[in-house]
Amino acid sequence: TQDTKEHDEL
Amino acid sequence: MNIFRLCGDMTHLLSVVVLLLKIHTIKSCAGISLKTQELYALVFATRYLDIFTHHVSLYNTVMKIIFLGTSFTIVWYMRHHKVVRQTYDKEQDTFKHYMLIIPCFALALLIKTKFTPLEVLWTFSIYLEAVAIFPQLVLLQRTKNIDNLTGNYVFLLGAYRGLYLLNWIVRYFTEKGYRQWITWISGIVQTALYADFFYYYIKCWRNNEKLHLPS
Repeated sequence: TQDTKEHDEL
Repeated sequence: MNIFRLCGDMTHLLSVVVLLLKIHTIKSCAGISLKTQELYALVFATRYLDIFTHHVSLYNTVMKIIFLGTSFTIVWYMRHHKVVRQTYDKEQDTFKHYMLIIPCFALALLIKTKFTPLEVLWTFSIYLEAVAIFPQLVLLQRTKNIDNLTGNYVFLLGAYRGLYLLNWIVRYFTEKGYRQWITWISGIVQTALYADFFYYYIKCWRNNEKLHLPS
């Protein structure tokens, strides 16, 4: 699995 | 940023305010697990290592500083404050940190998106946050008289996770190609850990009883 988003949550 | 994400963050912030109110104003940390608080400090310390290198928004940066500062402040109060530390239920708070830290770190080495130090530590923080409430839940179960502030603190923490789930659902349907499996699965596990607590919290609240958990 590849996560697509940069870490933009806290 | 959608409304659920904002409400989730605000609920998280409110939980910290409630805890600090108890510790700073009432000068008591009875019923609060130092183990859980230390794990949260470690969660934020490992997750927000990117605070100066990875800019998302002013909002994110400010919130990161708040969560880092308050988590270490709470640990300091519980460990070192002359009055507060005497109210800590040390004998009851027996959970061992390493039982959560080691498996989470091992899992972060195995399942992560990129094999870089920052990325592995970020993933570790996500796994650790999911289970960090565990010592607190064990302590609650051992506590005969759970005071309102402690009960509300745990309730707010659980609500924050629930709101994040709703935020992910919204993002999934509104943002093209958005997926983050590691965060989602950890978040579901984390929220599920509160299910039992929520059940008794709401039950006691509806019956106008003081919160107590069956042991």
